[in-house]
Amino acid sequence: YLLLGRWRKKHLTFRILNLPSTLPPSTARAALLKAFKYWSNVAPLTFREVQAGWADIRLSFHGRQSPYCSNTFDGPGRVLAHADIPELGSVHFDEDELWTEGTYRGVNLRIIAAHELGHALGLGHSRYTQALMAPVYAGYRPFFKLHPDDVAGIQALYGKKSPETRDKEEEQVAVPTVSPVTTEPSPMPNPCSGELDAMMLGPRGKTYAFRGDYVWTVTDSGLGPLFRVSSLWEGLPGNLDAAVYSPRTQWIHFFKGDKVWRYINFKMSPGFPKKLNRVEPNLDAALYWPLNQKVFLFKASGYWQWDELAQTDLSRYPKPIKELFTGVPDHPSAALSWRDGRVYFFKGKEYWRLNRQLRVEKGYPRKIAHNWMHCRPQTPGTSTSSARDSTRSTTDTVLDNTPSTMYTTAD
Amino acid sequence: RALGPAEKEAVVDYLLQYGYLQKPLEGPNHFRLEDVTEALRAFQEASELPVSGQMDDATRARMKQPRCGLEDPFNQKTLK
Repeated sequence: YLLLGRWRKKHLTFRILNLPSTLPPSTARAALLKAFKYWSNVAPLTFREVQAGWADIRLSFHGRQSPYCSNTFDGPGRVLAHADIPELGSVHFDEDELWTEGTYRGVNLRIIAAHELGHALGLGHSRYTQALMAPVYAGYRPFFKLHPDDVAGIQALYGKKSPETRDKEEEQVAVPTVSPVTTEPSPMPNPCSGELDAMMLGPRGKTYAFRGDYVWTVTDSGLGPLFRVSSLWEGLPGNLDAAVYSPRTQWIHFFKGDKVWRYINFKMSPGFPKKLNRVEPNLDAALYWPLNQKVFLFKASGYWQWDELAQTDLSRYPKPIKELFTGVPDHPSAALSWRDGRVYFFKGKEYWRLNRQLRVEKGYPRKIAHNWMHCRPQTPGTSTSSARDSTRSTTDTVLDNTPSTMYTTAD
Repeated sequence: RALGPAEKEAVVDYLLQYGYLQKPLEGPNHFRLEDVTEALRAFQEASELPVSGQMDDATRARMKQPRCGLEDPFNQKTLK
């Protein structure tokens, strides 16, 4: 074994920032929690999960692009994951791998996670090719356990697990070394379903799509990984009604039920969430219109026009959507003003594009899954024309939206 | 057989990426043949392959296997 560093404490927190789309969330979580257990079984270490805020060890999945990791991955195969040594704590997995559990197919998430946690705890690569800390993945082993070299390495760093530590751990039966999840997240959505709760053109021109408890980014070359909403915007619930970012104030407003949350980037503004009192609850959609720098809120067949910085008399609202936005449906599920200067409305699986006169353009509605979420249509041979016409690159990464590729069933 | 330029570059990239070859501190990556041979020997030994310092099919296959992105500390010289 090789020692690369060590934590000055033995009771560490961890946070799972997002999960792979190839495994049911509960299976992926169980694999990650078990990976911690391999190490806490042989050394006086405890790992406590936190759902928000800072954590010593942070696990996440990203692909060829990542806003927070310069060490990008290389697609399926070759590099599977990487991690920082103590006391940095980041552990990254390649989201393009076929992460599996309980099968020889794909790459076993539990074993790779245990390896990367070895690095995050201070171990380097082992020369024993059968050791967990060997650099090359030796494949799925149904009765996997640590190699003596792995155990010797971690105990060289943190000592042996003495009986009293074990007793102490037993005492902590109320708080096990790896606390189970408190809230079972809603099932991870399939972006290829085309269904949306909200869409937002956020800071730095990033397009965010919200569905259930999850959010993902939409880029011209593909989709970002799915994150839990609360992982990015701490304190924000899922199943949102609407989301809107205003470049004028830098404020992001999220709406759900009779409440409104305000963030600047990912930090909640003091005093929020607040109760909605001058517009109706349970909004459908929201957008910022750069031409008059106002925020528009939509519900059913009506809209409100809101000046964030002035006392707006909203008593004359709601006004009929159709008066201003010609040709759009009532009860939209989402709306946004996009980088191309046009306004988009989304409803069900379809979307409408409006010109600068706020009139729906010819040839709409079109399919969200096909033109925004890069999903290949069911019928073979049709080209992936770009919904936003020339603004999208032709080398689209398409998601195969046949359900089987979204989940690998564990045996 | 002699390595083509593309394969030679791929092998050198792999040995560099995983710590078998030390990136020279000054100037571009011109490696002496003996440096590459020594790095390849270290990789073959660590991979429990026949240690020849030459590229062979077993070594080529091993380099294609899925692995962790962190470096390997198996070449004593680069480890120092």
